[in-house]
Amino acid sequence: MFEAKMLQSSVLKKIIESLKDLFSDANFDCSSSGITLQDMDSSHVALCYLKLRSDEEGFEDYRCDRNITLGVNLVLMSKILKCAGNDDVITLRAEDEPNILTFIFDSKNGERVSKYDIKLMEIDSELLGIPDTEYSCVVKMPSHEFQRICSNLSQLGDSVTVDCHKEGVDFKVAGEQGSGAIKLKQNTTVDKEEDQVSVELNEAVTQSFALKFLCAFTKATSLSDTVSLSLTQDTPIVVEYPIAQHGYLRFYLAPKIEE
Amino acid sequence: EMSQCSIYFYYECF
Repeated sequence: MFEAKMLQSSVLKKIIESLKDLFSDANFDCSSSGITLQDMDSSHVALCYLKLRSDEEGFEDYRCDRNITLGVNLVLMSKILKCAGNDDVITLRAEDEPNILTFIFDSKNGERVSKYDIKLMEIDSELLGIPDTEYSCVVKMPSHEFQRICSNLSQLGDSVTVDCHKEGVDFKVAGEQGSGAIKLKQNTTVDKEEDQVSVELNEAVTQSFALKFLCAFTKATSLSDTVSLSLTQDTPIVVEYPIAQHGYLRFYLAPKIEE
Repeated sequence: EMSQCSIYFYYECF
């Protein structure tokens, strides 16, 4: 038996909304330690990795008697989650050898209980081994700032060059009709931590990435006030959104290189 | 001209 009671359905709604356009079908791997999801986009350029820990406060109850994999169409899951109020408590339930995933939405005032079942899918997905590595540069910034940068630069071109150096981080785009550059300086003196821009630098990195994917990742902006970008030369960028009281959502994007 | 790398190129499949 698997049963996970999440205090805020809005968290799961935001997660699925941020994933469903790039990653249509995904396996939720459930174990006693929590729920993980790894999925690649159809072009095999980007990867997402979600971790929701069972011992975090976001789960009121969590039970998973044996490891199970729940193959779900995320577009369908998004439709089901739209039936839940943002303040509803949501319970996910499945049997040990499941072919159905049940969603139960309890309204805050206890006056309405909704139950939806969806059929599970057999998803033959490949898992990639992502090593724990130290990155040359880790930039932490307000998530809305990163969203704005990606959105603004995507008006002019397809690729952004991210240049991390000791003074800060530069984002540059060069298209057929024009070019743009946004320079973010390190700023750790502002009062609120979530408004700070910090750069941990071991080695300078300059690398280009497809804006289409970075813009898609920023659909997760509402999950977190901050986002971190981890870079090492000639490896994928990691864009991480912490999820308070649950864990994190990470996106990995392979770089673009000069031909 | 830039070309897009695949994520397979960086991480091992298992």
